[in-house]
Amino acid sequence: LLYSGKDREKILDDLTETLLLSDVGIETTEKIIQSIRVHSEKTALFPEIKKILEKELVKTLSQYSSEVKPNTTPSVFMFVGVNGGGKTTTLAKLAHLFKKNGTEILLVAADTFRAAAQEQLVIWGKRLNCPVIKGQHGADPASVVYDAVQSFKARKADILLIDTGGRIHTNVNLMNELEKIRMIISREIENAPHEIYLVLDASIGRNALSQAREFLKFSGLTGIILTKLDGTAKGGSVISIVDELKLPIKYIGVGEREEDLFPFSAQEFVKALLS
Amino acid sequence: QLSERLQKAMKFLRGEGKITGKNMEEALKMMRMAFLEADVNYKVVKDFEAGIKEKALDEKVMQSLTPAQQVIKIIKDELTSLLGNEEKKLDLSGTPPSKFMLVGLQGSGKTTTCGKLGKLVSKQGKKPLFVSIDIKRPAAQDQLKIIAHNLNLAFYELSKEQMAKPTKAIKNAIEYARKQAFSPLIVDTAGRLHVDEELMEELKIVRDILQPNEVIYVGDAMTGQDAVKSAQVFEEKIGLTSIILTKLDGDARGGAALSIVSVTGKPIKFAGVGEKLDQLEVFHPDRMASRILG
Ligand SMILES: Nc1nc2c(ncn2[C@@H]2O[C@H](COP(=O)(O)OP(=O)(O)OP(=O)(O)O)[C@@H](O)[C@H]2O)c(=O)[nH]1
Ligand SMILES: Nc1nc2c(ncn2[C@@H]2O[C@H](COP(=O)(O)OP(=O)(O)OP(=O)(O)O)[C@@H](O)[C@H]2O)c(=O)[nH]1
Ligand SMILES: [Mg+2]
Ligand SMILES: [Mg+2]
Repeated sequence: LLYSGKDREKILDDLTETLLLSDVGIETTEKIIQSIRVHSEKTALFPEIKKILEKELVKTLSQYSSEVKPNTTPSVFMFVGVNGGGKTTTLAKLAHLFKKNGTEILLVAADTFRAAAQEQLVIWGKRLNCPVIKGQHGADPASVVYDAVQSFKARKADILLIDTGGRIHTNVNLMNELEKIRMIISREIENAPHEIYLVLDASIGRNALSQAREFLKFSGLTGIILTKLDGTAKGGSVISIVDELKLPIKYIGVGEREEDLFPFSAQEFVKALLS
Repeated sequence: QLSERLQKAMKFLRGEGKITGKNMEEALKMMRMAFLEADVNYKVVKDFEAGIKEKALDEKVMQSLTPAQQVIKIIKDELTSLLGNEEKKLDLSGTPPSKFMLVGLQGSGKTTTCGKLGKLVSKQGKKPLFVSIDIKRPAAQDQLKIIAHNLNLAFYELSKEQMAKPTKAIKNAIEYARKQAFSPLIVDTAGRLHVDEELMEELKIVRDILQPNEVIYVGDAMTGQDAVKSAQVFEEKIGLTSIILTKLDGDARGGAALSIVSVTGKPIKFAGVGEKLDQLEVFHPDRMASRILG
C-alpha cells in the first residue's frame, strides 16, 4: 500500500471540510489543520490523524475549568446573551439542577421589556417551586435587580438566578444597561455576580465570537452555556471563543425541559463535532 | 466595500498581469474563503463557485483591462440575482380569510414576526386576526396576546379544549375569521427542530387543515452552517412559500440568507431589523449581497 503526500492532503482536506461544516470557522480551522500537519507523521493514515485532531480539540476545550459553583453560597448567577438563545429556559434548567440539594433559590425576571418575558419565568418558577422576583413591565431592569438583591440578602437565600433580556451585542445602550446591572450586584454583594453565563445558540456561526467579545467587555463573563445541541448544529463556533477569550464551557442544553441540561464534556463534544 | 479576503483576491488578480485559467481558479478560491467567513454553507459556496466559474473564465473577462473588477461584478450580480431580483409581496389572494403560517426553529423570532406582519398589513388596510397554536412554551399565548393588544389588533384566544387540541383551534379560528371578516389569519406555531419527526408531522397536519396562502420560514440571520439543514427539511416536509430573516440589526454577515434561498428555492420577502413591531423591512437582495461580501 503506497502512501503519497497527495493522500495526506486529501485527509487534511476532508478534516477541513468537517470542521468548516461544524461552524469552527475558517481562521480557526486553518490554524488547527496547520497544527495537525505539523504534529502528525508524514505517513499517518486517516484514523491516526483524526485521533490527533480529537486530542488537540479536547485539549483546547478543557483548558479552563468547567467546574461550577455553587460550592460556596450565597451564589449569584447572571444569564446574558443575544435574543432567543435560551437564557430564560436555561436559567430554569439550572434552578432545577441546583434544587436537588434543598437550597433556597430565587429567580429574578429582569427582562422588563419583551412581551410576556416575566410571565414566562413566573411559570417556570411555579413548576420548580422557586420564588420569582419581578417588576413592573417597562421598569428599569436595574431596579428590579436591585430589589431582588435586597430581597435575597434579607431572606438569606442560597442562590440568586438573574434572567436578563436578550440584546444585540452591538447595541451600546443595551450593553451599558447590562454593565450597570452587574455593577449594582457587585456593589451590593461581595464577589458577586459569581457566575455570568453567556447563553449561546449552537447554530450560530462566526458571529458567536463577536458576541462573546462584546459581552465579555460589558458585563463580564465567567463561562458559556451552549444550547440547542439536540438539533443538528455542532456548535463549533465555541472553539474560537475558548481559544481567544479563555472562557470555559460550563453546560450544554439539549432540549426544552428542565432536565435537558448537562455539564460540558470536551470528549463528548469533540466526538460529536467530528462525527 | 468588500471583505479583506475579497480585496486580497482583487489585488491578486490585478498583480497577475495576464489572467489565465489557473490564476482565476486561485482568485475564486479566495472568494470561496470570503463566503465561508460570511457563514454561507460550505456546499452552497461550492455550487455558487461552479456557477461563477464559467462566467469568470469567459474570454472577454480574462482579456479585459480590469479583470478583477469584472470578476467582483460577476460575483455581486450572481449573488444578488440568487437572493431574489424583485420585491416580493405577501400572498393575500383568494377568498378571505387569507392565512399565514409562521414556522421555524426555537427562538428564531416567529412570535415577534407575527406581530410585525400584523402591523404591516393593518397599515395596508387589512384587519388581521392573530392565533397561536404554541401550547407548549410557557406564556407563548400571553406573548402573542400582549403583542396584539399593543397593536390594537384582534387575538383569537384558545379555550381549554382548544389548548388540548390545537388542530380544532385552527378550524375554529378560520371560521371565526370568516364570520367576523378578519383577514389575514396569522398563525404562530411553536418552535421545533427539523429532526423532531413527531413535531414536523404535527406541523404538516396543521398546514393541511389551514391551507395557508403563505408558509413563512422564519430564520435567524446569525445562523451558520446549519441554516441549510433546517430550511431544507422544513421545505421538504412542510413546503414553504417564503422566508423572513430576523435579527439583521446585528452584525452577522448573514450568509445564511444565501444558504436558505439556495436550498429551498423560496424568496426572502422581509427582514427583521429589531425587536419593535415596526422593525420589519422589505428584503433588499442587493443590500444583502453587499453585506455578505463586505
Ligand atoms: N431544542 C431546544 N430548544 C431550546 C433549548 N434551550 C432553549 N430552547 C428553546 O428556545 C426558545 C427560546 O428560549 P428562551 O429561553 O425564551 O430564550 P431567551 O434567550 O430567554 O430569549 P429572549 O429572552 O427573548 O432573548 C424556546 O422555545 C425554548 O424552549 C435547547 O437546549 N434545545
Ligand atoms: N434584535 C432583534 N431581535 C429580534 C428580532 N426578531 C425577534 N427578536 C427577538 O428574538 C427573541 C425571540 O423572539 P420570539 O418571537 O419569541 O421567537 P420565537 O421564534 O417565537 O421563539 P419560540 O416560539 O420559542 O420558537 C425575542 O427576544 C425577540 O424580541 C429582530 O429582528 N431583531
Ligand atoms: Mg428570555
Ligand atoms: Mg414563539
